[in-house]
Amino acid sequence: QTDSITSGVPGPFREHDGLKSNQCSLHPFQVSFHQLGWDHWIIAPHLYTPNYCKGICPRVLQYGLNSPNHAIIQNLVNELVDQSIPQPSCVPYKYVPISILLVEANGSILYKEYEDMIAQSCTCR
Amino acid sequence: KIGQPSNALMADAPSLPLIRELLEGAPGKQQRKPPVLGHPLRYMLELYQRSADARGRPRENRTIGATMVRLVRPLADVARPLRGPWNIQTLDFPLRPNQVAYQLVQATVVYRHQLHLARFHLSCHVEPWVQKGPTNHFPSSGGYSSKPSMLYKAWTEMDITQHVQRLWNKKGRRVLRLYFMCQQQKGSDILELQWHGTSSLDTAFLLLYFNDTHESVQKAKLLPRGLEEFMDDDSSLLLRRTR
Repeated sequence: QTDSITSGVPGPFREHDGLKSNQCSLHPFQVSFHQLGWDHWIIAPHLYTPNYCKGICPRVLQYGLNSPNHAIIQNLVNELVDQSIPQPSCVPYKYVPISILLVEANGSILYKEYEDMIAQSCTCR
Repeated sequence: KIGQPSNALMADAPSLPLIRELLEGAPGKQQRKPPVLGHPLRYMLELYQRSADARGRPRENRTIGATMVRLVRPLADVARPLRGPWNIQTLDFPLRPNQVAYQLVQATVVYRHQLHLARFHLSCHVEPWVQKGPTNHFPSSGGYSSKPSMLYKAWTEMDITQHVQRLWNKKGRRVLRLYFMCQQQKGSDILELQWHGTSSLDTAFLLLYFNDTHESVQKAKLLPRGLEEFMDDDSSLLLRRTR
């Protein structure tokens, strides 16, 4: 039961019940295809919002973070067994696709849906 | 690596699928062919706006029915000698192979059914070229469903999926040949008609609709038999143990 574990594991999280600002979370981020150097073959859209995940993974992985069991175990290993084993990382959990209108090398115009292009949520794993 | 050309940047990580695809598909700046302007580009922009929102997110209610649509330009337009009231332009469309993971689900030829050439007002339609027997003669296949184009009143969209699919599975170089046939509306002979002033892009272009079979194949592989029908969008939920 996580209650028994948390009472035994010291950490900043125990002091605050809510999420701290530096904890793993989704950060909005927008670029233009011009910045990526792709504007000479991408017609639309002009702007692209990939977002990104950043933050530390709390010692106790709340249910909302959708972390797999392995992440909990890796945390405990880092804390109780071997600190050279890294804590779980804050990475995207869910993605959504993006539609792109582009010009191919032979001049054809292509509408294409690319999967996993926008991070929609984050997890620790 | 600011300032380096983006292609060089991408070369560092060829193993990532998207980047590899971009390396193969994206034209380099110097190689870029002039963009297809005019009706084809406007048609694709309209199709894009109907299928994706301003941020590029695919619309939930999109009716496109495919994850990839390619607009193909005709290779050449050859005006055939006059024969009776008809004037015929031969249009050849290259059917280039795709990445393996895409399957052709629809093919539509979009053409101008009303044409003004010089002082002539013409009505036109398209006939796929079908080889019948050792001597190929003028096709009269018909039976293709047509509808007014979503973009221009003077244009028509004709569904030629079955015809193209027969060609699609052939080996070697595949070219779809269409006849673009015009008749002066009053039915009299057309004299001195100057086709050559008309670019084939002004008369017809081909749309090929593909679906990405890769994802569905992967999902089918991962799931034990009999579970597929329970599969919903959140497939990873099905595979994870609840805590």
